[in-house]
Amino acid sequence: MGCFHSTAAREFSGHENPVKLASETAFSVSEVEALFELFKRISSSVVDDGLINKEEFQLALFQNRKKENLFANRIFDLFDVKRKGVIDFGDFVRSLNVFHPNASLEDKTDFSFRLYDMDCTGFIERQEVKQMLIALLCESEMKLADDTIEMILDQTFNDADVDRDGKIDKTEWSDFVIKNPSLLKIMTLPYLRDITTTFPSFVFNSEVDEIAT
Amino acid sequence: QPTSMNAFELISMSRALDLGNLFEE
Repeated sequence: MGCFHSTAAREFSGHENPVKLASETAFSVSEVEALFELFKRISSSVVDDGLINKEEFQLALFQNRKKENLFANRIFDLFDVKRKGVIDFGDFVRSLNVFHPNASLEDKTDFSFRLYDMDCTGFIERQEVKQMLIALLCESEMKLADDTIEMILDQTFNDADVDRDGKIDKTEWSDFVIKNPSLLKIMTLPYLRDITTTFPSFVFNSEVDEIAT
Repeated sequence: QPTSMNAFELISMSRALDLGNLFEE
């Protein structure tokens, strides 16, 4: 656990305490504090209100605040745990925690299932996957004939939709990602293992002395 | 070759799904 100077406490006023967040995640207190520097940078990039809105999120992802993107919208909605239309610091840290190398495979599988269950029906449906595939093709300016897209969808559902009901349920998804582990590559950010060395620019503000635990 | 990939392999190539971009200056 880390001790926390009053100046740093002021720094975090109005935000969840990093010692509490560290106790609930795979991050150390100093890593939570480093994430706070990142959070401050993103949350003040358009409106300096201590919250990340969708424009700021898009700006951070694409360096373009006006770039609407299906996937960015979905990730934003999943990070916006309290459904306020903005991401606060606690949501930011807890959501990024799933991307930590030490986070459980189950948490990563669950997050990725919710990510692709665009309509929140509890199933990943063929139409949703087609919508995402077309969005990816547009984003990367790749062109595929419609029957090629249908062939890819056929093959995907042939592999994933074991009970052939036309949609992928949570169990089928878990089995599918076990057979295709590369699908969870997006769910791990290796440098979250030690942000304080990978992002030294965030450390100089650090005011939390980690007491050896 | 896209046709040999499953849809999710293609979808996961989206820039928006690489949250490492959040950390870029």
